[in-house]
Order: sequence, then structure tokens, then C-alpha cells
Amino acid sequence: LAGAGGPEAQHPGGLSWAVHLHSRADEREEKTLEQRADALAQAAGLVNTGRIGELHGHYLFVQPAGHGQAVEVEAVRQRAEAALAGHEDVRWHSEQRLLKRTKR
Amino acid sequence: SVHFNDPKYPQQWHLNNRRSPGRDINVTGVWERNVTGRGVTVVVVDDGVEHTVQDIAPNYSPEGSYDLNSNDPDPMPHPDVENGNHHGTRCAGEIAAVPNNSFCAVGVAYGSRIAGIRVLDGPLTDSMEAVAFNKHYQINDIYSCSWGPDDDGKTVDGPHQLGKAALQHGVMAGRQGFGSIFVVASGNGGQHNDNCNYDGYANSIYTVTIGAVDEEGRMPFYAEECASMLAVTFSGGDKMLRSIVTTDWDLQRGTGCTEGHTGTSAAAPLAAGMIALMLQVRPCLTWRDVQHIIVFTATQYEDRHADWVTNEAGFSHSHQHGFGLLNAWRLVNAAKVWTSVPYLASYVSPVIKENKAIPQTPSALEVLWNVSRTDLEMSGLKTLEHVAVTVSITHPRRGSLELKLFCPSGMMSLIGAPRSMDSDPGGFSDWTFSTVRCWGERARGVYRLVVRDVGDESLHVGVLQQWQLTLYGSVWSPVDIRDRQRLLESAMSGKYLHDGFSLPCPPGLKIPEEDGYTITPNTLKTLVLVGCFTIFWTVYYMLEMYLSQRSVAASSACGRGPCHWPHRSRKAKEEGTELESVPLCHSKDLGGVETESGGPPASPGLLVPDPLVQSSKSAPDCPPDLPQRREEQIC
Repeated sequence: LAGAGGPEAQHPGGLSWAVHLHSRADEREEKTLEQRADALAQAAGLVNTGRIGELHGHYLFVQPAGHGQAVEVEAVRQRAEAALAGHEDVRWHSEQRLLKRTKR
Repeated sequence: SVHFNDPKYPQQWHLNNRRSPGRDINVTGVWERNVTGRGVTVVVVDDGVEHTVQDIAPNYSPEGSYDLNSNDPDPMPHPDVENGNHHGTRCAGEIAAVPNNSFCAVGVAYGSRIAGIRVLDGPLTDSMEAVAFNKHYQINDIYSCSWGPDDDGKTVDGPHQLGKAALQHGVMAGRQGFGSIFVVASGNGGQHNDNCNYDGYANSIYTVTIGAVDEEGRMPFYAEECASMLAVTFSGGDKMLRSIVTTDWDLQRGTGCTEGHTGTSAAAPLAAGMIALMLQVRPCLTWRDVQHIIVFTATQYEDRHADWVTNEAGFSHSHQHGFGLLNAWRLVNAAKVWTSVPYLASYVSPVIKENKAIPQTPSALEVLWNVSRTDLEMSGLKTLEHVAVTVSITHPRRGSLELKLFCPSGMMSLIGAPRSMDSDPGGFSDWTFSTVRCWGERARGVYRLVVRDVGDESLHVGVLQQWQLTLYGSVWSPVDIRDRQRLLESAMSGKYLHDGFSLPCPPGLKIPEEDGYTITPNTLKTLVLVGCFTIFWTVYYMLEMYLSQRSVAASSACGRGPCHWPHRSRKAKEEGTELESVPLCHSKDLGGVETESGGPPASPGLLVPDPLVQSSKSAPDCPPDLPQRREEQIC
């Protein structure tokens, strides 16, 4: 539940990846792209929380709840990287890191 | 002639400076002509906006707001230990504080709508930033961002892939296709010898980078220089000088009003407010039109330290002040007569491999790239807007490097200034610097990149591995630019600034916002709980029905002979723990006297036979020889 509600609801503390999928010519429907994203997230052992804002083809995958141990986290990271790096549908992906931003 | 009853309005020198006439944004004349930002929405992307404050509430736009830290639609700031989350509210007050409410202050665009996106008060990732930049982007016209990477004089950072994609998507699809206007503060790293070309938000071509000057027009101690700065406007200076008076939050130690807002954080919202005034008079200005009007109308002024240089197109630029001071009267009158610039044209050079050593100063490494007429034929690019240089350089101490770019006209831009605090041994890896100093100049010709090592170590030198030149501009010719300059100067009298004059303005595209309805976690949890509850009771009642059907079936079997209740264990019987549902049946015997079998009605759902009743009145035996009058059984 904590992760639901779209990419706005960041998975504080958990691993997450931004993924940009190749959209196919025949793919008009956001729906099919979303389904491909769901399948890809599952294959990578992650949960697709939905499209990132208004960016077509960009999705946020988060680590399923419950993997607390450092060892598990590393295993999740390796599995996810392996699945995303080699997948033909993935245009680019990047693990989300905390940004350091200061008020001016 | 404008008078407001707001108690702090007289102290708002940036709006109307009585003490030093002219040292203000020159906005009262625009207000007199009812240009107040009406119909425009500005969103403050920050640590929240306390929209319940008197000065903000009437202008607040809930439709344009969101809280990305808590994932709910209300961007109210949360008090924290440092009493620090007032930043967004102060910026919002500068833009749209309500006038004549006898409370605090007045905003530059006091007729505009103000929204808030709370994103800085918690962990921030690329994806959150990307969501923020396009949040409600058909409602929010201007995004005011008074934040950025650390201004510590050694950070090189900016929007990453997602943030860049969101900025680009915003200028392409935001605001009905005219493009979202992103206003960013240039940075407060002046004391650390920082330069805003090391900040990817400031040197992005998609953002309006605003610096600060104090009430005397000088670069304050905290301000940074950079070649990608478009313009400056007022903010606080050192202790002797006045800061900006604006609305404040009233949480914790807040009183709802402050006289201490300062930094480039205070300058950017004033620029956003002035752009809102422009968009009122001309809603169809594109994001590039806004940048052009700033370049054409910002005013150079006397400042010995500013090092003003006039480029080939007649625009004067300073690394400290950009193209000069923003002037609301000039911006709005120019907007009134502005017709859109031609489409954005660009040219990208190949990646130029160099692998050349960077000598110690006073020597320098100089590399050239010639952009020929043929190179530009395809894009039609004639005159420049932004010029970007992407470099990869190794060096043991990055802060010792100095990079200068010379446009074909000879106009010099210090795109990478040496930074005494930056001892990072990582050099630059595909970092993009940019300059606006060649704006309006011809694009064709030889570009010269000069790299020097100004460090004092004599050890290993740096190597320029590769670089790439990117030109942005349009098909405008130098003549077109001069014509436009003349047109604007003729408009500065204000003769067009009345309702009788208005150029045609296309309505823009209908672009659906895709974010639809996102269920907030609370709603989701509630739904799930209700769902579970419903399912549980459904299952229970089905079980109940099934069991009661079964027992009814059993009892109707009794009609034709002695009843055999399902076998009940002796033990359970003795313990009285046996449970079974006994249908409450009314059976009429011949005399019509109703008798009731089965125990008293137990608690709903559990029909537990009453042992006492049970022993005396087992289910009715229906003697077989009764005339064929069907026993009436009502259950």
C-alpha cells in the first residue's frame, strides 16, 4: 500500500529504478505500454508504480516491500540491474538516488 | 497613483522605491493599466505554500497544486525543527500577495493565481523532480524554482536524464503547447567562488536563469556569475541594505509577514511575477518569446565591476548581471507588440576528439571548430540564442581549469570559471556549459575553445579528451533582430498598452493531462479495508445460507418419517458445545394453532437451538397418515 499511488508516492528508503521503454510503432495505447512495464517490472523482481508524471514511456519500478536485509537489498539490486540492462524493451534505466538540493 | 492599504507596502522598495527612485522593477505604470497577472497561474516549486495565509488565500489555486512529499493534493508546509519551511510561502507572497487587504504586502502579479508544489521537504529523486516539473502543466503557466544543487563552489550537478526530459516535455507540451516557463535562481555560491555554469538547472536552455542585485544595483556578496545568466532583479544585499518584504508563513515563529527575504531565491519569484504580467497581455507568448523579450528589454546600467560587453547584435551582457535589470514596464510593453519568433533551429557538431594536454597558464590550449554555411543549410540556423559546449576533461584538480568560448564575432564567454574550492580529481565527463552572450549574433564561422590550467601545482596536467559544440537559434537574420529592436523601442511609450490594441493570439492546443486521478494511499487503504470487510461478510452469509438450506432440507426430510438429526457427538452434546443451525419454522397443525419449533431466535447469524426447547420440541413429526394437506411450513 505504501508504494501504491503512482510515482508521486515515492518508496522512501527502498530501491527504485526509472525505466524508459521503447514504444513500438503500433503502440498507440498507453495501456499496452503499461502492461509491458508491469511485465518487465515483474521479471526484474520489482513493482511498477506507474508512469513518471507526463513522460510517455517512462516508468518507476520499486523494490517490493519486505526486503529489509542488506544482503537481500543487494540481491534485489543485482537481479534488477541484470534484468533491465539486458532487456530489449529498455531504452535506458537508472537507479534512483537521493538528490541534494538546497533552497537559495 | 496606485495606493494600497497593506501596512508593509511602503517598505516594498523593489516595487516602488521612494528612497532611490528607479531602483525598483518599474511596475506601477503597468498596474495602473490593469495589468496584474490576471488569468495566469504561477506555481512555486519548493517546501510548500501556506495558502491559508490572508495574503495568499484569495489567489490560491488548488488545481495547480500538489504535495509530492506526502503524496496528497495539499502543499501546506510542515513545521520543522529549523523553522525553515517558510521558503515557498515567502516566494509565493512576492508573486501574488493580495493587495488592499490591510495585511502585510503586495505581490508583483497580485492578480495572478498562485499554486504550490511541495517537493523539497523530504527525500527527492529524479522521478519526483520530473513529476514536479510537469505537474498540472496545463494549469500552471510558470514554474518558479528558488533552489538547486549545493552552492558550495565544488559541486557540478543539475537535472539528470529524467529531469531534463521533463523540462523538455514542459517547454514542448506545457501551457497548451506554448511551453511551460521555468524560472530558476542562479545560486548563492558567491562566497565560495561558485559559478552558475556548474549548475545544470541554470545553464539549461529551457530555463530562465535569474540573478540578484542589491538595492544599489550591485552584485551582492552571495551572488554568482555565469555566462548563461539571462537577467537580474532585486533582492537583499549585505546588512546595510534592505531585503525584500513579503508574505511569510504564520506557523512556529512566523508572523505572516517578513522583511528579511533575500538571496537569489527572492529574485527568481519577482521575475516569475513579471513574466505573469507579460502573459496576461499576451498569453500566446512561447517559452522562447519570453526569453527573447527578456534579452531585448533588460537594461544595462552603470556598474564599474560589471564588465559589460556589447555583442555583434547590439546586446550588452555581463557575467554578473546577464543582459541587465528586468523592467516590468519594458517587459509588458514589449510583450504587447511581440509576434512569435521562428521555430528553434539547432546545429550539433560531431564529437571532436582532441586528447591534448592542457598547459599551465600563461599558455593555453586552443581548439577550433568551423561551422560552415553548408553545415547550417539543413536547419536554416542564421542567428544564435544559446551556445552549448559539452566537454570531457581529465585533471587532478577540477577547480584549476578555466574554459572560455569565443563565438565567430569574437565575443568571449567565460563558460568554466576557476573555482578555488573545487579540488575534485574527477575532471569533467560530458558536462555541458552554455552561454547566452552571443544572442542574436551570426551562427556561421569559427568557434574557439580556450582551456587553461590556472592551478599552481606543476604536477600532472589535464587533458582535453573531447568536446562538442551545439548551437541553438533561429532563421532570424541580423536585420530581423534590428527591426524587432526598433519596434520594441517604439512601444516603450506605452501607446499600445491599452485594451484597444491587441494582436491576434492563437488559443493553444488542448493537451489532456495524463495524470488522471491518482488514488491517494489513504483512499486506497480505506477501499481495501471496506473490500475485505465486504468479502468477509459475504462469505459468512453465504455459509450461513448454505448451512440453513441444508438444515431445512434435513427438516423437510423429517416430514416423511422420524427425523434423524445429523449425528451429534455425545461429548459435544454433554458439553453443550454442539452448534448447528435449526431453522425457525412455524408449522401449522390441523387446528391452525401455530407452534414454533426450534430454539428462540439466537443472535443473528448464529441459530443455536435452545437445549431446553429442543428436548421437548424436536422438529415436528408429521404423522404419515395425515390427510394430504400439505403441512405448511413457513421458514
